[in-house]
Amino acid sequence: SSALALELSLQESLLLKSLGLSAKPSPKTPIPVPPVLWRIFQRRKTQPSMNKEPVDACRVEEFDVPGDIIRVFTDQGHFIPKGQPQGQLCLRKRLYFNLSMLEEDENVTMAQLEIKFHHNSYHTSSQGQIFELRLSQPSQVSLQGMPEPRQKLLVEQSFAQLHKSLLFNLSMVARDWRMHNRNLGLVLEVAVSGGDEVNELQGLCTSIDSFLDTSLLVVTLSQQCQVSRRRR
Amino acid sequence: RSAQHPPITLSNLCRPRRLYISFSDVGWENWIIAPQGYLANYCLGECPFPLTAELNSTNHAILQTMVHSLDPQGTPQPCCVPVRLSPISILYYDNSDNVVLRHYADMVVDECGCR
Repeated sequence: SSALALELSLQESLLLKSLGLSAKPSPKTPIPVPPVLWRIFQRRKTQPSMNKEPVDACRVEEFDVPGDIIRVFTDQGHFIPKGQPQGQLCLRKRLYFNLSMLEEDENVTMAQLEIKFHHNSYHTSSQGQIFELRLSQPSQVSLQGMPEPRQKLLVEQSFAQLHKSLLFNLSMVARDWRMHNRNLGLVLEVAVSGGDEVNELQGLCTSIDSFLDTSLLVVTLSQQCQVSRRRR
Repeated sequence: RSAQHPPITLSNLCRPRRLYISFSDVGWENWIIAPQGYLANYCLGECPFPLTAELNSTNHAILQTMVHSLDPQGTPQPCCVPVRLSPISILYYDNSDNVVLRHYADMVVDECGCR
């Protein structure tokens, strides 16, 4: 029976390897399935399997990019003290996504950052006041874990209202993390400006307290798919 | 020389047979989120002489059955194997507890053939 158990274990590890896994996962604190992944999964499940045209298993139609693996990474970064007031800084947070799970032979074809808030801020902002969102990439991190002043600005956008969900294309950044094997994360800042009264701006800042979380959706093309695409 | 084979009927010709794979049966229910199982199927059946077009045979398989009919001991019949497979998507937790949706090729047997 021990020989059989050993053989079964070997077979299992061979299959897990072909599925792209180093070991059998055992999730400790399973997170809820992101709705976008459920939607894609359900849509694929309902597609008839005997179509005249075979489904391209190496393309993610929903995003119109090549790929066969879609991952959603949760943010592991911490909030950063706001420090000296610069305008009215409401939120400052380090974003960190551990992409080390990606295998060597996977190519990143898309990376999309989602910043989520509990609710829209339509009712809180008044005329003339705007939210400013900045996303930057630190080039160095100090010993205290604080980003050094040298930062590359990736996104700077102003909004009259903040929406529940904001999406940003970070494909180039994710490819850069992979290529240089160096991921120092990102820094997210949200500020308000344009109001006359400090109290008014502080009131607007409280609407940012509805900040929920961020996640990074990454689409990759595995070696297996790259070979089959070339063959076709 | 005559081969000792049971009579060939339509029911024992090479074709896909129903096989439902349940991920809980292999102890994977903790990390595979969906599906809980799927209809994978398998191929089983005879590839007798003469091979017909319905058996999805290759020219090589046709010749092999001819040789087999002349020398049943020395040459086996062609094998009944999958010739068309389709992919499925699996939603699972990886080794870092991230949720992953992956499209896997060659998971479902759609057609079998004598090869």
